[in-house]
Amino acid sequence: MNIFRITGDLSHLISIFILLHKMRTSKSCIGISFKSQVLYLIVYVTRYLDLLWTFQHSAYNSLMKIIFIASSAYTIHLMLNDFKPTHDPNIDTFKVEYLIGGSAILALLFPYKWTTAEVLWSFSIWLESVAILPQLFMLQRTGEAETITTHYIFALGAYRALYIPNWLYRYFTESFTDPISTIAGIIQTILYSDFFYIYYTKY
Amino acid sequence: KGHPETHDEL
Repeated sequence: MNIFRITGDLSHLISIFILLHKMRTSKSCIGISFKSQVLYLIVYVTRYLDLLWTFQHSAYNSLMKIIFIASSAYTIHLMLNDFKPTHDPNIDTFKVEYLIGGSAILALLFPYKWTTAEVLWSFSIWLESVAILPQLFMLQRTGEAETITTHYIFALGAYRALYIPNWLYRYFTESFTDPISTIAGIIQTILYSDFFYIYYTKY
Repeated sequence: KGHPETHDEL
C-alpha cells in the first residue's frame, strides 16, 4: 500500500459520498446518468466476485469492495425509487451496448486466464474505463453541470488516475505488473482528461 | 500472476 493507492481509494470513497450527499440533500438525481451508475454496479459486481473466496485475505480490500457494491446498488435504488421522477431518460441516451460489447470482447480475447472469474475481472476493468462516458455525454448535452456533480466526476476520475503512479511505484519497488489494469487505467484517465482540464480551469 | 487471488487492488 503506497500513498498513490490509498489516495486513489480515498478519492473513490469521497466520490461516492459526494454523489449520495448530493442526491439526499437535493432530493433529486438531476444531472446523474443512470446508465453510468448501472455500468458501475456491473463493474463492481463482476470484479468483486472474488469476495467469495478472498474475503479473509485483506480486511481493507474486502471492506472497500463491500462499500463499493453496496453504495452502487443503493444509488441505483434511489434513482429507481425515491428520485425516479427527477430522472430524465431523454437526456441519458448513450448507447451502452457498445461499451458492454467491446469490454466483453476484450475480456474474452486477452484475460490473464480463461476462467470465468478472470474473464469477468478483465471485463470489469475494461468496462470501468469507459463507464463514465454516458455521464460525460449527458454533461455535454445539458451544458452546465451542478458544481456538486462536477466534484463527483472529478473525484471518481482522480481515483483511477492516482492508480497510475501506484502501478509505476509498484513496478519499481516490487516488480509488480498488471498490463490489463494499467492500459485500461490510462484509457480511463485519457477519457477524463478533457473534463479534468475544464475542472482545473474552473476551480 | 493472473490468478484471481493475485488481484490485490480495487
